[in-house]
Amino acid sequence: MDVVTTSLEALIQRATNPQNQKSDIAAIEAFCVMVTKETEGVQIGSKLLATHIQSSNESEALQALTVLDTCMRRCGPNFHAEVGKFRFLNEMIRLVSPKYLGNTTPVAVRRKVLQLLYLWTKEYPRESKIKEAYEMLRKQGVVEE
Amino acid sequence: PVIRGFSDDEPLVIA
Repeated sequence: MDVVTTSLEALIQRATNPQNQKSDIAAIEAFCVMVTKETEGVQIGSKLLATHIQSSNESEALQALTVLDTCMRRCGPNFHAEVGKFRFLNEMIRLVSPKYLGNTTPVAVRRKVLQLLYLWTKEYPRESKIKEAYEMLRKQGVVEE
Repeated sequence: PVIRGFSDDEPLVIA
């Protein structure tokens, strides 16, 4: 296991720890810096985020979505492109789709996933797959207006 | 170098 993966793993564990009383800003910041600076940081970081947003622990999942949101704001176009792939978007779709995990995902997590996707269709219009995924969710009735 | 031409992505999952 290379040092980037171990460091990113340690940072996301801290950043999404259910014991956190409030956001561990330092861990989130450090995670974003490593994602941006390290080779493969975007690939490794996005994979870790996809895992943590699916946590059955609501606090961990919500905090992971906060880290994801922060990375989208801070980590630049390479990160947008990685999240803008169906490979990543599908993880978010599975969380909200009743055909997959939708019925077991906590409501707050489902709501935050849909909020982020909607926000990103506005913020990152060039990532056309995000828009395609959101339109599909709307068509399938997963998105309540 | 990444072999171009293979879109390194998968199909959209339908909800």
